[in-house]
Amino acid sequence: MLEARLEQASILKKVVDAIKDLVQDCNFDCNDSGIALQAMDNSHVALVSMMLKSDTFSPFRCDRNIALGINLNSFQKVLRCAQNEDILTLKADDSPDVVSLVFESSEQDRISEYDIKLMDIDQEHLGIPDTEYAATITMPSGEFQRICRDLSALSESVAIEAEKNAVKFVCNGDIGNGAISLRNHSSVEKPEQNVNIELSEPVALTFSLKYLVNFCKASGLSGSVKLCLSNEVPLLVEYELASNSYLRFYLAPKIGD
Amino acid sequence: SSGQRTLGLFFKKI
Repeated sequence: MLEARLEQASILKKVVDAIKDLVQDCNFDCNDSGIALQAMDNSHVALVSMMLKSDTFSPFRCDRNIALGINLNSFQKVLRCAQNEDILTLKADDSPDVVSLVFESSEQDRISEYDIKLMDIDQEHLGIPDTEYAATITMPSGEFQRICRDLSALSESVAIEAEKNAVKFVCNGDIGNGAISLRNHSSVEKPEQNVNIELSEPVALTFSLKYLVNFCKASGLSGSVKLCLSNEVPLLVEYELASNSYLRFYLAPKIGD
Repeated sequence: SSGQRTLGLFFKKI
């Protein structure tokens, strides 16, 4: 059986809020290492990969591999019934028909109990190769969100160009063009504004802004975001969570004209 | 839209 207790319901609420417009039904794969999810969007252009390690929970117990097939719209409805600071416990049997959620207020003597009916989901699983990326950019997640939103007003696509010490986001649209350049930046006083660009070779790739704007819904999960790029491979956008957990998005590039 | 590749070109099904 599965029993997983989260100190703060907000983590799961934010994860589901961040991915539910990209994927609708997905399996939460539970085993002794934690709870994982991998799902592609309908067009097979973007992929979500979530890992909530067992250390994220306290306690965490899962004796067998259990796949919880959940409709994310339903999941979101139930998670909205939890206060952000509630303690959240997920429970399921070994061959479950439902997943149970218990929300407990640490300050009040309130216990809320919900069940969500599970679905059988036949999901394709993709093997993602370990990649040494040519460019890894760490930047404030809010900054990345703003860039994507701003440029999406002008164009469907953005070119991300990483070169020594700088990364440039460039778009060409019907009404005009836009370009935002960021340089390596590190401040002791405001580390949350740091930009770090690690580069082994220059990279230039073009991506659909519609998907990037969607990924940025995860910005509330982490103050910083990591963009990993290599020529001719999908972009990795990673939000790191506590205890080595993460929410990752992969996006296939567009080819030039 | 035009020019958009899919992930199947890069990641294999397992």
